[in-house]
Amino acid sequence: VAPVTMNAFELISKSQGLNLSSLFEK
Amino acid sequence: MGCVCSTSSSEKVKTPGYEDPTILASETPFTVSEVDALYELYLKLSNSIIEDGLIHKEEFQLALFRNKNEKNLFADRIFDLFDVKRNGVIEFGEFVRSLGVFHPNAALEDKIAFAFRLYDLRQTGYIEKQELKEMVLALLHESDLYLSDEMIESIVDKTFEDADTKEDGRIDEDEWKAFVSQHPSLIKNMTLPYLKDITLAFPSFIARTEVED
Repeated sequence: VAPVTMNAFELISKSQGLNLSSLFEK
Repeated sequence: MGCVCSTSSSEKVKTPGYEDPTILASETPFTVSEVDALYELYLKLSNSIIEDGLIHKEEFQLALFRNKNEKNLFADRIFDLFDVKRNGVIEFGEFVRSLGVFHPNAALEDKIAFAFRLYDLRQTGYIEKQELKEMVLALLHESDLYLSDEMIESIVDKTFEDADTKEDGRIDEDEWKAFVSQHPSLIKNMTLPYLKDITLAFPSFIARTEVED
């Protein structure tokens, strides 16, 4: 089911490009 | 005839953009030990492809995606915001000051402002509808998800209905602040709990310094 009720910023904030915790992975 | 040659690790490993950890700690939520630990991480990232002690975009992408050729709109934006001098590389001071915004103790307003600049793709001072659509498309592409154009338009329109309270077709910083206060989860990714434990994650720099001192 498409997340049509989700706001666009919420969707965007899930991007891997915004997940800086990856920088700390060994 | 005596030659006083320093062998401390902190002198051996200075990179071109190295800055005094005491100063960086005074300007950020980090302690001096945490800045030292971040330097350990910085050295690793900044020498992963080009061994010049500066973080290039490919190195940043490699750390984020394990793939230096991955193109990602958001990683590009983060890189550009970290690269304050706009010289194509992230220097150590830029790295620490920018990561400071992601510290759990950093001011909420700094996190909100950083996220606004992130989403203001063309740096006009506003988040425009076209930019928001572009970001949704980038996210869908990255996730291999498909939504029809009508659905995307519907999501973007609904978001603007909620966020663009002045109804001028763009979201300004005040509207963004108000929207985030209603939806705090939107800046969840602006906090990295990991930064509180950075000295545990990268203890070798500190341990080595103490031994040599």
